Amino acid sequence: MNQKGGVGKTTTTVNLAAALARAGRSVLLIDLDPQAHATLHLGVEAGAGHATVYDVLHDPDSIAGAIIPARENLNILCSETDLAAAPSELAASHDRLTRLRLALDQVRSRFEFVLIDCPPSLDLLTLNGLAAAREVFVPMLAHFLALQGMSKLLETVQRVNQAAGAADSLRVTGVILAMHDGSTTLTREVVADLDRFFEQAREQDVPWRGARVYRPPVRRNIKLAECPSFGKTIFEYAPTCPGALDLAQLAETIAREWDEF
Amino acid sequence: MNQKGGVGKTTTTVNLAAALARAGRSVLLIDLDPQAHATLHLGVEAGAGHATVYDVLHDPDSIAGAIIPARENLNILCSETDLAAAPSELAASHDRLTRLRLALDQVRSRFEFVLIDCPPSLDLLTLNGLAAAREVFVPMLAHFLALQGMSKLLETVQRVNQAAGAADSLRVTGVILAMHDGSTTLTREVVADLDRFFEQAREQDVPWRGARVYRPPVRRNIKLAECPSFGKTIFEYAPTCPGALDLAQLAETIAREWDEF
Ligand SMILES: Nc1ncnc2c1ncn2[C@@H]1O[C@H](COP(=O)(O)OP(=O)(O)OP(=O)(O)O)[C@@H](O)[C@H]1O
Ligand SMILES: Nc1ncnc2c1ncn2[C@@H]1O[C@H](COP(=O)(O)OP(=O)(O)OP(=O)(O)O)[C@@H](O)[C@H]1O
Ligand SMILES: [Mg+2]
Ligand SMILES: [Mg+2]
Repeated sequence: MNQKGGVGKTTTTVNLAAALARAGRSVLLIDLDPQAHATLHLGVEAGAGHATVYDVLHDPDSIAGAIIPARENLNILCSETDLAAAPSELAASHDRLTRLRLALDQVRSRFEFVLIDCPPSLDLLTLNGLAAAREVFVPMLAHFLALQGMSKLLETVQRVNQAAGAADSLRVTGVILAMHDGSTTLTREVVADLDRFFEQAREQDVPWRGARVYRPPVRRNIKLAECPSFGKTIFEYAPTCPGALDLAQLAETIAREWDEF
Repeated sequence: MNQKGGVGKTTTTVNLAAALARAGRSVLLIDLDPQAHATLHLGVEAGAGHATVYDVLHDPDSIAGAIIPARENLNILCSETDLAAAPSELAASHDRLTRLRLALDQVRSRFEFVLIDCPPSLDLLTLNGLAAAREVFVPMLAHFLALQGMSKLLETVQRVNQAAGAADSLRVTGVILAMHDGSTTLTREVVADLDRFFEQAREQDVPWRGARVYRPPVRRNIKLAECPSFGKTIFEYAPTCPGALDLAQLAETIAREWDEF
């Protein structure tokens, strides 16, 4: 997640989910953004008669029927634009921040990986995503404005842990550099800043202890921006392009780390 | 405004405001995003003792004291991260969508141009921005996912007009292409799509009748991403770079159109 807009959250989440599924892992992708871009990216007809995450937040028990297959080994809980109303509709409910977790607990055992694409905010939707998750990956564009939001993002993760009562239930696993252009001084400085920050946190008792900036970065590559218009993942659209190679490698690293955990 | 994240809203708003101010126009910039990036971009110490737009939404009469000078001819109503709580805090107020308009009406006559930077969502903050505005400019990255949100954005503008009772109070003036790379097929197709769409709307009775895609686009240019880290506008940081030339030209076009209106 990342409250900064346009840093590659959806592109990373969808293609990472696809890469893990292609490697034979069973994956659930949850689209928690009212823009429904993850749903669109996979070419799934949003709201075409089946239930979406909007319905599930209102009735967590409906989750089993709302999950639909998108690719082999890859299932999706779709979004729809009505989801934008959920924060105000659920404002008075005492369990408004843990609805998704309640729902996910009913199906979690069916999947090895559950990836959640969040909207660009720290509102009720993103907080539901954090409460339901075990690990946080932060897609990041190595620019100054995107870097600024990091402290607020980390503070929010800490608050979610405190609210949950278990201090280490949610951890920040790392930053994924997206749309990366390593040739500029700016991006190099931002990456160096991030590396230094995580280095210093290595021994601290914080949710981002042991987090790191994943290598290789996902390079800027127009094919990653083209494939959603065909409802395809990068592996279906341009399997040998730099974007596909970077994301496949990222998926391999994440799967290996998870297996060793 | 544009609910899609990372399409250049803040960069365009701040530098357009600066260009208009440098041309001798009196400008007010309102930062309506809890990320407070427009405030940061101008190097203003957010929340350093003075009131912000968060306070103004809670007490519209406090606006006069909250506006502070940022540059010659350029004043700002700052944001702060607490603003993220405003949508839920104001949820029960009958006038929650027109608070900013109520406030702005008290100071509007002091400025020739008022530019509002909105967050990446269609929530209460953006709706306040739309209710307070006369014209909408849509910063846009010429990619597929950014194009998808257009219909929802235009629908929202129509709804704001219906709620205000005056059908033509808010109009969509045009799209500003940001981070533009005209060399790819994808961006050319997206721009052609937008041109066609606005061409067909020329005679329709809709808020975007007569809207167009502004030329020249603002080209991708790393200096535009560097200048916020120094709290400078592009004109202070790299006045002859392509980004500065594109934004200065855009400001000239907008000012001329406004004068002829
Ligand atoms: N590596 C890449 N190279 C080129 N374009 C990319 C890359 N990754 C993403 N994009 C494009 O950049 C834009 C932003 O990416 P994306 O929509 O995934 O970000 P996001 O963080 O999900 O945005 P939002 O905050 O609106 O949810 C999209 O148009 C996408 O197609
Ligand atoms: N023309 C440009 N060339 C290169 N980089 C740019 C350009 N315009 C903006 N940027 C950079 O791209 C990123 C996104 O721009 P910006 O933050 O202005 O978008 P936004 O729509 O305001 O994002 P958000 O949705 O988070 O509010 C920033 O890091 C900014 O510095
Ligand atoms: Mg997204
Ligand atoms: Mg912004």
